[in-house]
Amino acid sequence: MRAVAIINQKGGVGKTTTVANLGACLARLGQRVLLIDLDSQSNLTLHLAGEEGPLPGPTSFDLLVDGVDIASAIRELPEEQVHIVQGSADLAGIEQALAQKIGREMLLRDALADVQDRFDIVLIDCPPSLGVLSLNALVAADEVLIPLQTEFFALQGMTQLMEIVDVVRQRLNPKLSVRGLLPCMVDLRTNLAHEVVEELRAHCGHLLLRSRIRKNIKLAEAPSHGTSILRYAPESNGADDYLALAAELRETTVAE
Amino acid sequence: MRAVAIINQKGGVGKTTTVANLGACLARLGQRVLLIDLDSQSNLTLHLAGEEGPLPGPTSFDLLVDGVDIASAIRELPEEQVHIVQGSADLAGIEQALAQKIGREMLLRDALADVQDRFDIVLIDCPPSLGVLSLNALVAADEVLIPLQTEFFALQGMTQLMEIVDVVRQRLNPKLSVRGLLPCMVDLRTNLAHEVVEELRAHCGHLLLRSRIRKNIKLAEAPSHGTSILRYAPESNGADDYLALAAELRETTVAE
Ligand SMILES: Nc1ncnc2c1ncn2[C@@H]1O[C@H](COP(=O)(O)OP(=O)(O)OP(=O)(O)O)[C@@H](O)[C@H]1O
Ligand SMILES: Nc1ncnc2c1ncn2[C@@H]1O[C@H](COP(=O)(O)OP(=O)(O)OP(=O)(O)O)[C@@H](O)[C@H]1O
Ligand SMILES: [Mg+2]
Ligand SMILES: [Mg+2]
Repeated sequence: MRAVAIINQKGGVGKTTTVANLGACLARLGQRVLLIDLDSQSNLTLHLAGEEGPLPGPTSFDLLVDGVDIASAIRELPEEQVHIVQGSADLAGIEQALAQKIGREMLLRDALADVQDRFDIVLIDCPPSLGVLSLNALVAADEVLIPLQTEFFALQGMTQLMEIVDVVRQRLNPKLSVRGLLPCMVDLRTNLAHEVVEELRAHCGHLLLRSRIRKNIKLAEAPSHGTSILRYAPESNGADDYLALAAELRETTVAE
Repeated sequence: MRAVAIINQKGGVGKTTTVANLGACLARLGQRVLLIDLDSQSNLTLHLAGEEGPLPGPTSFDLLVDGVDIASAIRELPEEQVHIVQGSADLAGIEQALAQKIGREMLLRDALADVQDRFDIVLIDCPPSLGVLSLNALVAADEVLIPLQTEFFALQGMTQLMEIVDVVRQRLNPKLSVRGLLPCMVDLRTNLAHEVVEELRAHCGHLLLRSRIRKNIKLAEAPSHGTSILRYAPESNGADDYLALAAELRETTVAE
């Protein structure tokens, strides 16, 4: 099983949209997919929860704080052919809840060890911060996928994030590698987008994925219907772009 | 002196853009303005730092953790006619740094007490979370201004945020009131924006400000020049919208 942390401490860059839609696309390509919602907003849970909304039962908060058996926290979303560990508003207080816990950054890694054979890939949706939840994701992950907007603030946070990834790799998780940077909400009609993409290519060209997610109103509408882009607008640019991303990520070279 | 917390735990909704530009517009209207950057990304500092970038000296981290004299942390930005307490990457570790500190939510309120007579208004830029930094902002503030995007996830976080504001008002800061909800990046060409504005009007119409900030590429370009919209594109929709917001907020009824 591969574990991928979708992370960027800058807010509103497309993390949740990427986890929801990439997850659905990988499932369409035949992968057994588990999604983990680590955000107190539970946007991922809401995005894919469908008509009936979030399901009862243990959440990612219960998993980390009370150590409930992960199998009891996994919910099936049959229409999207994925499984999910839902988020919870309680996650807003996670820093205090875990402050005294020994090895607090390893909790998610240990929980996921129990489902290694059940899934092919796990996607972890991180909140917009570099606190204990994002650290849990980085320790549990094999790879890091970094969505970013093609706007001025995109480059500012990269340095800090890369430093944190390096520290986690040295101290807690030697297998952690950066899979790539994913430009999201790209609108190439503006000069700003071109300038930022050029600057990304100059600073970290080797990390830029081939895939680009274009700005597409259908991607912003899909969550209000509780579905992925594949079910909401299968012919849209949004569906095409996320299917292309899923194909690119399937190419992972084993040697990495 | 009035203190306003610009807050929304949803990421990328326009908090920093609002603090930077509303601050510059209030200064243009003759107010003595202090801005506080509480985000570890220091996007507010970068937005207004101009050519030479962030200035040396104490930051908001030093203010909260080491209790440095606020006067030593205040920097003047003469081109924008505002003063600022800059952010710092160290803020990413603020939860641990303040975990054992008695009255850790009151630190900013106490620091600001020393400059009550020096400024007319303080705007506090919050990170996209409801941790100890946002709590410091809510305890120090008289009013809360909530920027939000006209997209599906906008309404989801409102309930949680309002609950936190209520708890802070009851337990820590009885004067705290919600000044209003500010729709940002509004693009009324899409159905989604109309739907969300209608839903906001139905759920919390009395809290909606009259002002709207339209989507405007000049607002996204201004930070890469280190200036407010007033200096970068004074004739743009962005400048008009933030000047109108500044005028609306000047109308604060004393009786509130
Ligand atoms: N390619 C796209 N085109 C148009 N809208 C998009 C696209 N990707 C995301 N969005 C919209 O932009 C907003 C921000 O996206 P999203 O919530 O996925 O970001 P995030 O990084 O998860 O935010 P947060 O930091 O709050 O967790 C949402 O309203 C979403 O619907
Ligand atoms: N009205 C607008 N029109 C166009 N672009 C905008 C507008 N307001 C903000 N932006 C751009 O949208 C992005 C998000 O805005 P901003 O960084 O101010 O949000 P934020 O809420 O402070 O984010 P965070 O949660 O990360 O602190 C930025 O790239 C900004 O330049
Ligand atoms: Mg998200
Ligand atoms: Mg911000």
